[in-house]
Amino acid sequence: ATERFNKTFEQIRTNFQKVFKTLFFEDDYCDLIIEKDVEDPLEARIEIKAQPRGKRPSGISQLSGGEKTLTAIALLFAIYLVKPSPFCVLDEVDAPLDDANIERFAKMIKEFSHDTQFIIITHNKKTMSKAEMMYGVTMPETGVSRLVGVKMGDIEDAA
Amino acid sequence: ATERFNKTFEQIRTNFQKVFKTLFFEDDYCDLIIEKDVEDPLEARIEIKAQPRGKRPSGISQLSGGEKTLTAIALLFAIYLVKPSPFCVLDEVDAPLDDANIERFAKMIKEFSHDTQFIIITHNKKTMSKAEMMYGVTMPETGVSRLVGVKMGDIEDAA
Amino acid sequence: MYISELQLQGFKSFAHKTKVSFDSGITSIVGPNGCGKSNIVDALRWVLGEQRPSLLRSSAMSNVIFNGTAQKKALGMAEVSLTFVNDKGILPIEYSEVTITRRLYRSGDSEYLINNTSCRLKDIMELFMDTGMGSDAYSVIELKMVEEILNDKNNDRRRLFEEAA
Amino acid sequence: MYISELQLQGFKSFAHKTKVSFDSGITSIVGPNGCGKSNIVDALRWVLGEQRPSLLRSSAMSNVIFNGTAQKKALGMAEVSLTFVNDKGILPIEYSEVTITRRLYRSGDSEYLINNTSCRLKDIMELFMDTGMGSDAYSVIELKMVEEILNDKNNDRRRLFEEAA
Ligand SMILES: Nc1ncnc2c1ncn2[C@@H]1O[C@H](COP(=O)(O)OP(=O)(O)OP(=O)(O)O)[C@@H](O)[C@H]1O
Ligand SMILES: Nc1ncnc2c1ncn2[C@@H]1O[C@H](COP(=O)(O)OP(=O)(O)OP(=O)(O)O)[C@@H](O)[C@H]1O
Ligand SMILES: [Mg+2]
Ligand SMILES: [Mg+2]
Repeated sequence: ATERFNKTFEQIRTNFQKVFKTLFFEDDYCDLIIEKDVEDPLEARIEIKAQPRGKRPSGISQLSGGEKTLTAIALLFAIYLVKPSPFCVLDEVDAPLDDANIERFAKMIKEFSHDTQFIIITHNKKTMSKAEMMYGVTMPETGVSRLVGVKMGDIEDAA
Repeated sequence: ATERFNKTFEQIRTNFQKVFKTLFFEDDYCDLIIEKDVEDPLEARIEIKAQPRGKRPSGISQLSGGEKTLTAIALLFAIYLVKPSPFCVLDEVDAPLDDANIERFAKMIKEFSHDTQFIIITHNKKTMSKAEMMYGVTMPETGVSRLVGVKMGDIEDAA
Repeated sequence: MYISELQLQGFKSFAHKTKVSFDSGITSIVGPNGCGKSNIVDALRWVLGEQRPSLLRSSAMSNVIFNGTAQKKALGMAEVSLTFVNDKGILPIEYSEVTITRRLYRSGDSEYLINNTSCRLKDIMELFMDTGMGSDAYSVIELKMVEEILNDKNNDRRRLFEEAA
Repeated sequence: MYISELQLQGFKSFAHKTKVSFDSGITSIVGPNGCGKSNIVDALRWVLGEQRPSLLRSSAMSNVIFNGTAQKKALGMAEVSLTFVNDKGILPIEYSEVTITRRLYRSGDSEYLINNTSCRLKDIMELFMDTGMGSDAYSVIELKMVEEILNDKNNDRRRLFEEAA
């Protein structure tokens, strides 16, 4: 079992570094490290190291709200890529991001969408515009949801 | 001490209902209820009841992300109003809100800004435009922050 | 393999029969706060066999059934169907399209179906074994998880790695 | 009473001396991710006497001192000053303007000043007694608190009510 865990850990680590560099900059440093010298190796913690844009934070707790979100998305996505699941749902993960990071996030999704099916819930016009298909959900009657197909041209007022 | 607690509780409850109705609709039901019949009355929990826009959720856990955020803001603000503190900082609390709710949120802040000083951190253009004074923070040199004064006219590219 | 259509009826705020078709690439869902977007995500988790009400933002599983509004009475049943296109033959079944259905009645009875034939939950779980499609293996990423995976209380981060192994 | 100016130097990402003037109504702070907006909020908590590093997103208090970048060396001290306009005479002091200052050196020494005269932390706390301005009584509302106050683990909600009483 430890054999399999270590193999999966290495795969996630490689994915994490790949996704992290697409979301931040190519030469930014990041890593996943298993704690050494612990009593019970099966409970050893996994530490995240992330230094976006050449900064030197003393730990991930010093990162900003947007930097934490991108780092967590990179890790969650790295774990997702290890399992062969055909679809991935993202529910408003782009809310804390500024315009530049939304652009990078949407580009990353577009790149991965050749092998993975994405369902993205968002309020942001830049993210919604990357989709091939788009739905609007409304509540014309209190408490009862209705679905409407939205043409790409209507994006302006869909937010 | 219980005497004072009950008095404060009633004040927070009145504030909560007032703020909740400004953020949602005038006739929406909301309340704060102290648990009855508990062994230790000093540990009795406080339950939040919230039924936005005439819906009947079985509890606050069924509310949507945006409805939860507005309900929590109403409660945190109701607690803040009980203490005479002169300033209130809001750090990106408008991120999960859609355009209509941002408008309502920004209107509420504007109304309360006669007695309370607000410092609002946001990425949203509608919220930033309600301010009398605005600052942009940038990082021209990696890792070193700089402050720039922003004129109201420059809002378009400040997000 | 990808999902082509989701059909909901009586599930949470979807009182009426609603069909959502998905693109094999990116499908986006937009709309105001509280209108039902995350309820669609809950429907996906549910039809794939999710048994924990807390992951569906509910205290009891019966809360997924439409519980009425001021104008409309509560319904007695929730039904969700999900159709897959089995283009790469990943599912151990000879059809090119597979539809799974889950129903729950107020009485507490539940039904599961594969291509309109009644079956057990175990059959659906076996169908998806090793395809990564079982209810906890597919992937939903939401903002709440960001704080959880970074704070790493009770060594949760390691659990996620172990689940993937 | 309201705050009119905040001055930072060597505090987190603010290596250079920076002055922020506030309006008595609404002041908004905008800018890209990671540029230093929330660091300004941390500076406000700190100068008001905050003693818990965890509330300043740090593991140790010395982490609030600018710790350098690839181009710039770390600094040896962090200093923050906050100026109040005492227009309603709420503060028990005869001046119409009051400035408090806090400094921290790498050595661990810290200094507090009121209107440029050295004092103890206790003097600052006494100045603000009952004005709601002590470091835990002023108010910062952030998104993380939304989940905490709604989930109510360990009866946190009640604690907040008790603190206000
Ligand atoms: N069983 C049910 N019957 C009727 N309505 C329900 C039921 N369960 C949940 N709801 C309602 O559905 C609404 C929540 O919808 P949902 O969480 O999908 O919103 P959303 O579109 O994701 O919004 P946001 O953008 O704020 O996240 C709530 O207002 C809730 O009252
Ligand atoms: N002592 C320090 N010295 C230098 N830089 C620091 C120090 N402490 C924190 N930082 C840096 O400050 C940055 C965080 O800034 P902050 O949290 O204010 O961003 P923000 O503008 O709020 O961004 P967001 O919009 O993403 O929330 C981090 O990148 C962190 O590395
Ligand atoms: Mg939602
Ligand atoms: Mg921030």
